[in-house]
Amino acid sequence: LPLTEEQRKKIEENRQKALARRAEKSAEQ
Amino acid sequence: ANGLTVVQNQVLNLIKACPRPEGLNFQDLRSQLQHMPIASVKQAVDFLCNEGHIYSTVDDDHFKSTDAE
Repeated sequence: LPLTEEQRKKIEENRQKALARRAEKSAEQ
Repeated sequence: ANGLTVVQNQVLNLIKACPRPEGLNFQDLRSQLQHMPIASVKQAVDFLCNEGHIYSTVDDDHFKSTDAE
């Protein structure tokens, strides 16, 4: 089933948060 | 080489390989890693989330990789 606009938005928000977390973790090392 | 354990790499590779827009769900991950204790799979997922390698999508049971577009 195709994703709803709301689901797409949520996924993109979570992706951005994860990318920020990843950048933060790699800066710590 | 990427600082991840064998289990973490296996989990990450399966998530990366899933083409569905909502990502791979935990049950699929479990069934593809039947040889592994569920606690190890869960631990690897938690670690990868915490490190920003993967993220949950439509709910807390579906995951995608930050490497994928």
